Amino acid sequence: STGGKQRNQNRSKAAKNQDALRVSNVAESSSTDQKQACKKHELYVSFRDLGWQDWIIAPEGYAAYYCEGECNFPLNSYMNATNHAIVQTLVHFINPDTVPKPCCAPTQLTAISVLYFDDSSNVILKKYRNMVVRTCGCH
Amino acid sequence: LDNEVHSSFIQRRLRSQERREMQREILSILGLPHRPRPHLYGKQNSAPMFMLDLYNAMTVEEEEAEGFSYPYKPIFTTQGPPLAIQQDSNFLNDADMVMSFVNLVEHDKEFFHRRRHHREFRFDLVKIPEGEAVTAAEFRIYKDYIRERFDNETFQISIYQVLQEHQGKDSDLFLLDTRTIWAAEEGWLVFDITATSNHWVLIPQQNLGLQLAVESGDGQSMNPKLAGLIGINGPHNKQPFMVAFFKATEIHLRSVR
Repeated sequence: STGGKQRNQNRSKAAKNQDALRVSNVAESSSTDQKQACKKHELYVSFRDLGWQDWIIAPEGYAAYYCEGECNFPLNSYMNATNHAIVQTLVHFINPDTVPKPCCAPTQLTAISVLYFDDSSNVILKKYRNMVVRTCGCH
Repeated sequence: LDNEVHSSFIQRRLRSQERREMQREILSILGLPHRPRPHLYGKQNSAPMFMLDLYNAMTVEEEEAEGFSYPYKPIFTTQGPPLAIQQDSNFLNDADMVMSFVNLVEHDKEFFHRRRHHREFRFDLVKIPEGEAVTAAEFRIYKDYIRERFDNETFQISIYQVLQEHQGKDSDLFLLDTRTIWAAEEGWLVFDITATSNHWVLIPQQNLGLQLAVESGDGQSMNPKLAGLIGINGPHNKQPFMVAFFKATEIHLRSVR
């Protein structure tokens, strides 16, 4: 319909603006108690420490990573926030008790390759795709 | 700042139980049922050195782009296992796994049936991890420079797949490849055995190995050693081996624990 819809739209727009304002107010307050922001942390896995250097030829170990930290509003400060994270954040603000905030998780993964002997002293070079975190972000 | 360890992460040595758990987890990620215990593992042997070249080439490759390419053109080089270098023949850029196989023939049996020298090679392809298909395979043998022959002398080297063995007489052979080389040349000879390897993977009981024969320029059968070909008794970094490239045919999912 035309008029009615128009009026409805105006009203709903005002209400929405009101909501948006409320959301951003709530958001502001939560960003003040900002803990560690979501980012990538290194965790080095040493094959030598595991006593495996006799059968693993390369690498000596590898830099694994893990993602840790808060995904606080405004999300656009996280270069890696996925589009969905913004939706998740808004719905979280509307229903904070039931809908969780976006979580800090990998947004890009890379492969690593391992060179090792098998039981028969054959040598295996294997590529493991999506094995290591390249970037973290808010999902 | 990026490398600071987050406060919730406690830095300490793993207890032995935790270490065993960690090992089990990583073995499961690597898709290994247990930790391998190779009996003879010389990292300076020809195959591990060749594979380490591949690993280094691939690691460089991974830094640049997601890919794994190994130039498949047989390369006759003058020094040890060639560095796997980028070439336009990115024949195997999506290989998930490369595997080298030790030659199982314990000693060079120079057969001299009816004036025909040849040398045998066997490789056990049964140990290929589940769900891998051979996309290419090659047999590599090193040729040394030999002083005793004239530089312009040539040898013809032929590689055969053994189809059937017979008691007391020559085996049935299928010619895979022939190469004519100069006596003065030195380096790795590479023979394509892709079809044979696929056949051996599909029908392991028909894996009767390879045979290598050498003929002098005037067609006489000759001892491969006199042509400078290094066998199982040669220096470790020049011993013959086989290498195969694989593509995963299924996604490896870890079992639920």
